[in-house]
Amino acid sequence: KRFAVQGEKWKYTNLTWSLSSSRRPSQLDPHVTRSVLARALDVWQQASRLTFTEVNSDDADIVVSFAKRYHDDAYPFDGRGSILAHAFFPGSGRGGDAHFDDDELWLLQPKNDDEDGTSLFAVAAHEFGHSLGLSHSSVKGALMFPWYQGIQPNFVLPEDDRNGIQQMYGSKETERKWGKIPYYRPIETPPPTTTTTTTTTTTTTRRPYIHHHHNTHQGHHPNHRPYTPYPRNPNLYPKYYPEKPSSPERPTYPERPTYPDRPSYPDRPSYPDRPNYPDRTNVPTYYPERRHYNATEEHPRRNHNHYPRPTETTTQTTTYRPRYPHIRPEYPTYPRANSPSDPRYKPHYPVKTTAKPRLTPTRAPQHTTPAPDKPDACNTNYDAVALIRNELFIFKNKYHWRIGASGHYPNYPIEINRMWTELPRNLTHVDAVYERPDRKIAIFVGKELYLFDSQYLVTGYPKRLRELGLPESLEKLDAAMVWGHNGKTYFYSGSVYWKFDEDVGRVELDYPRDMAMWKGVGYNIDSVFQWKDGKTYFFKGRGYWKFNDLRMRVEQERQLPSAPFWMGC
Amino acid sequence: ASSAAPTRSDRSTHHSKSVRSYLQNFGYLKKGQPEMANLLMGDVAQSYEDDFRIAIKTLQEFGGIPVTGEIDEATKELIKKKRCGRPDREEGDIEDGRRK
Repeated sequence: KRFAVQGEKWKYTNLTWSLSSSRRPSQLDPHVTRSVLARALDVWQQASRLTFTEVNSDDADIVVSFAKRYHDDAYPFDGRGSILAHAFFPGSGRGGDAHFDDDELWLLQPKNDDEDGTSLFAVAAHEFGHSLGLSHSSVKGALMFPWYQGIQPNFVLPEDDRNGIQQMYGSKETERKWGKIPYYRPIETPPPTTTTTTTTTTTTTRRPYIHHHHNTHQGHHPNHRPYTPYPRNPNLYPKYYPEKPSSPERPTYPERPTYPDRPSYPDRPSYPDRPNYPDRTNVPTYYPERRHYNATEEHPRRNHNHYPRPTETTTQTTTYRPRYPHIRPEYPTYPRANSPSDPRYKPHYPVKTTAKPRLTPTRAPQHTTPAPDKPDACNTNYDAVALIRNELFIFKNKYHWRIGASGHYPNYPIEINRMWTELPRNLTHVDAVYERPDRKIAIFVGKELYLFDSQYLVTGYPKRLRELGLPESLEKLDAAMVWGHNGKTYFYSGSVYWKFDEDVGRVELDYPRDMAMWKGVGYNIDSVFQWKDGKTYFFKGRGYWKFNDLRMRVEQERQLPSAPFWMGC
Repeated sequence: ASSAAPTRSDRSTHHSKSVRSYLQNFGYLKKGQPEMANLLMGDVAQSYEDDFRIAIKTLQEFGGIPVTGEIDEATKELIKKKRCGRPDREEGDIEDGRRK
């Protein structure tokens, strides 16, 4: 029985926190709430080298928010009672955040526990343990014990929790003995002159790091000031506030290049006149004139041999009718304007080259000036990217590009529903596309899934997303792929993802899960697919990440621009 | 008339179902186990029964109450207690079954 370290930890020790501006407690005073949260963080600060600074931004490391029931993560609340709150382990985006059930009756001042209500301080201190990387502990009385135990008036962090946090971040004593350890996030004071520092200046303005030394714990220090969080009075602490840098002049950009005039084209070749059609007067008719038979005459149709065979000598005066009416007589052939012998011959189909297929797509046809609503291949993000029949399809708005072994197909992008005609006629975009293991093509448009067997819509489709086991509230998918690493299908949307069981046709039960699992790609991706090289590529905005399946993280933090590599711009 | 009033086994089945979802939510039992109702289907039921019992024992041990493997009063009280929403066992955080 001892504390448990989950595995994730913060890379630095001067952390920031904030109370979410959009999800505040509906029944508590925000100012008093913030002071209780600050005290809960101080419990961990006193026991380790960590420091916590409140900032007024939702970009803080630890964002505290209050929500009810389902609040678009994998841990819905359940109203008053039972589940009180939860928090995420350290990481980017949602990592470190703590969510509290707004249906609970939160107590801001510790009272004795037999009354109704739950101490916010006790629960916050526990959740911040998760935010720092600690899992639940089975030691009864430990702060990280999963069940609520109330709070003692003179609360001191139990030993089990102290051991846990000091194993991860070191203790204050070591800091006093050895000085600051490189885990401290440097305070950036940019030199005012170079333009590149403009961006770092931006960083600075976003997060002035002020080393507070909280002494609120006892609250009875002779020169203790009441806790007045950020922003502080700059006159009082001049040396902590760097001067606001004056923004440098905008750089002047060179004039746009002027394009050369269009080349004048040679006159169009004159074609011979159209041939006039042969006269039709002596074309044999296929059917005899209709004859009327009076009552006494025998009607030929009544006895079956009323059609004399050509070999039979007949004395009838009806004209000869061939037995196979659908064979037409030969018409004169027209001079073919573009037969190979004609010097003006230009083949109208792509000429197959025998060049070796290249892995990287070739340049998109530059000479085509896109139609006004067509996306510019070299300056766009993508709605979906998929490998279908070993060819790369890139979707944007209602168009798509197609890149085969010999590079870009000419005359692309074309409209998506020219290839998949049974998609909605007023299609504006697709959300996700992937080729299933059974080689059918799944195209997600909003809340619907269209399944195609090559170009043909499979009966029973489109289907609603909820039929796949996805939540009714889900508006759309961001991406879908079959992950080569384990051959399973994954759906992505917002900050969560699902694993889809192709055999059952529904997502697996213990999903959705948080996107933090796919380290480095963040939330709200545009697309993901498995390329021919067996690597996984995530797309977001105009860039992409190459993903390392074994290490479950992107190969490099910075995105690479998509246009040069995938569109050959 | 008997179908109208829940029988003892119905009540225990219903009770087990809420306990099963509690065990699955907090990481003691993997989600997606076969439905409780067809427990009588041979050894699958038996192995499931074992998993279920092991999960209850693990919960009782973690919660610091007597380990019986049964859904006794202490276990019911523990399940009703207020608690954190994070699972107690984090296997669920590992993709494709690899342990950290």
